[in-house]
Amino acid sequence: EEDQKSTYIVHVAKSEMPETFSHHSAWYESSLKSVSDSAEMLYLYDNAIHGFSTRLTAEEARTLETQSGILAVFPETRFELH
Amino acid sequence: TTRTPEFLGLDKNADMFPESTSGGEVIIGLLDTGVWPESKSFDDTGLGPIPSSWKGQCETGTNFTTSNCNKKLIGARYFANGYQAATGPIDESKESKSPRDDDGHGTHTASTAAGSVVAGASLFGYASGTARGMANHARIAAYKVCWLGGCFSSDILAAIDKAIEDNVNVLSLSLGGGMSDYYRDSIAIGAFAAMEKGILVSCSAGNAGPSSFSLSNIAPWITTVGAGTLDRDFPAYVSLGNGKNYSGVSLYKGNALPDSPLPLIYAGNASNATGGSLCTAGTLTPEKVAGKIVLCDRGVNARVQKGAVVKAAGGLGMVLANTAANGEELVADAHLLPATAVGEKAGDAIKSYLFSDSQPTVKILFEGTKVGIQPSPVVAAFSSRGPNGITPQILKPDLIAPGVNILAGWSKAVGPTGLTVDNRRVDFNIISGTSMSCPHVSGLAALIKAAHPNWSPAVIRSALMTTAYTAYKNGDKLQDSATGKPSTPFDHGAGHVDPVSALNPGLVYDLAVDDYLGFLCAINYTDAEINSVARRKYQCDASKQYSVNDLNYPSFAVVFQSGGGSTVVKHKRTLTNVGAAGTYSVSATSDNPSIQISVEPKVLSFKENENKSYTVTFTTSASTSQSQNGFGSLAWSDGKHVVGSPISFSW
Repeated sequence: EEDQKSTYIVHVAKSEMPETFSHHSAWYESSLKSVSDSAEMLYLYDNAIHGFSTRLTAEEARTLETQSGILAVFPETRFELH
Repeated sequence: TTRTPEFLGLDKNADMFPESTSGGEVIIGLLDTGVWPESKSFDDTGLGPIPSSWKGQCETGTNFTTSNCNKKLIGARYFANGYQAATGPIDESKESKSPRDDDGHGTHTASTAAGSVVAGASLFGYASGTARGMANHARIAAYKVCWLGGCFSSDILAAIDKAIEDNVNVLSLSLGGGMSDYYRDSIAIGAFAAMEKGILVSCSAGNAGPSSFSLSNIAPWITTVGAGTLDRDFPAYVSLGNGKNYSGVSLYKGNALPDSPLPLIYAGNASNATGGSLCTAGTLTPEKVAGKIVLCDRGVNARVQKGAVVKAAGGLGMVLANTAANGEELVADAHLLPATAVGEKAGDAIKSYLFSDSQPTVKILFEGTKVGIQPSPVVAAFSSRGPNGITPQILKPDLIAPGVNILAGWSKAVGPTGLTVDNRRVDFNIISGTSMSCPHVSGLAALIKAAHPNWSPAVIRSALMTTAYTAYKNGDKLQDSATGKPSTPFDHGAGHVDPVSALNPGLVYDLAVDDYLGFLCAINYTDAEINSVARRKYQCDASKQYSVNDLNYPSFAVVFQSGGGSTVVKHKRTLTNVGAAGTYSVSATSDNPSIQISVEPKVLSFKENENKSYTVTFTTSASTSQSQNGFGSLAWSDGKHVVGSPISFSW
């Protein structure tokens, strides 16, 4: 189960972007790559949240949450029609 | 929809809504199952150019091209990255990898909110009339986020992200999950960003009623919509061999049953399975049900699926009986075989006859459509109920709107039951849910936005809430279908929407982003949690006393400490005059004699556009160690307007 990948929503404190990055997408990508070589972004969010969604193992998600500028890493939830 | 425009008074007051001019400037975005663009509800005849503010587009994909959009359906996008990541690539032989609606739900909600006028609409002749959306000149943007495998939060967030960028004015979400903290809830977070951009976000409250604490989409910056009935019914009577008749409802159209009574059998006696009375797939014994009408209990599987199960087993018809979970609420379905749904009491009486008669027989008599049913509206039993489990000091749902037996546009990819065995194809379908009430409010909000372009989402919601009604014309209180008794603010919120009054509410409760940030401070969110919701570093002022009770909400949810002696709770509010100058007096009532309500000041005089604040003090002498609820109301009136607020009391 630890190795199984799930989708996570990653919330980022955009204002904390290091000056070494010229664009927040590069920073997000770098943060992601620091915990997983293979993970790719499903979406990069600019308006609804600051952050992105990606597929990670539970361990990778926990590690990502400790990275500077990462506010929260939440597992994806499933909604239903009413 | 047919009937709801009349039920809401839109037909007689069309001149009050400047729809034909500014209405066309309002864009409603719907996050749903997509759209069936060929529906007549999306005909763009008579609409002017697409608003210049619009930045969205029509995406191409399976059986969907840019030419499927027009001046009514101005945007259509789909979001499937999260879905595909979780479940694998979309099988395009089973569902369209495009904005096309293979389900019907999205077409129904979009046409309810803003469908064009379609004469001669009906489902098999039921609910016939001229169909139209609430804001029939508004533009529609469909964001497909729900697929065969469900609706995933990564896709929903992406759709909200895009809808904000596209410049929609109203967002309508007829979907949800359970209650969760706002900082974890993708819809709540996305809605916050939308609200900041002036977008009103209207969401369904959920269909988990009548249980308490069953709401979803309860963030205070969301308009949370419960469901009520219309004054329309589709009676289909059960006539038993003992001469007794019971009323039910049905949308069945097809081969009629023989005139002579047919044998009746209880599904529980025609099955070897545990829970055989529920008519779940493969549980009925064909030899026992062949040639008979089968009585099935409601629950567990879909109502229409029970009919399909009976049909597959050789049954000729079905009586679907409510249990205690649904009480007397009747929801009509377009069953595949002659069938009617009856309430719990009728169901019990029919079962009693079944068990006592050695050769029980029955006839089902279909009566078509009846209007003028009273009382109406009645709160739907399925409509989710408060209290608010996350922030008890915010009363939810906000209001109710029509959500039972609603006729609106449908997808040609699926039959009216949604079952794979249903090969019928229809232009319109009749379905029920808070999914149906939500787009009513989204459309009505668009109407108000068209009339008052500068009103904030909070002001529009306030107008809808403070003018909502809680009593019938004869003065009796709105009823709850689940109990047959008067409903409470935990069921109906501020009451049933009254769009004509909402156009001219007199006074409103406004809320700005800073108010909501203060609210997040008041509920002790950490800096990171606030940053997740608000997308900014916001430091709560340690020297400031934040109080949820002071959020300028159009309703009051008073929470007393239990176990104590006299308890005092203060709520502060600010009213803004959006009408002519006037003097308003306050009145307040409580159904609990142990509660005193004091308002200061008791009279407020307003100039045009002026703000005035007041404080309400709720005092209880009741000492209770148990959880209890009570209800009341507060209203400001100048003799012309009544600015009403519901109150709930909880210990």
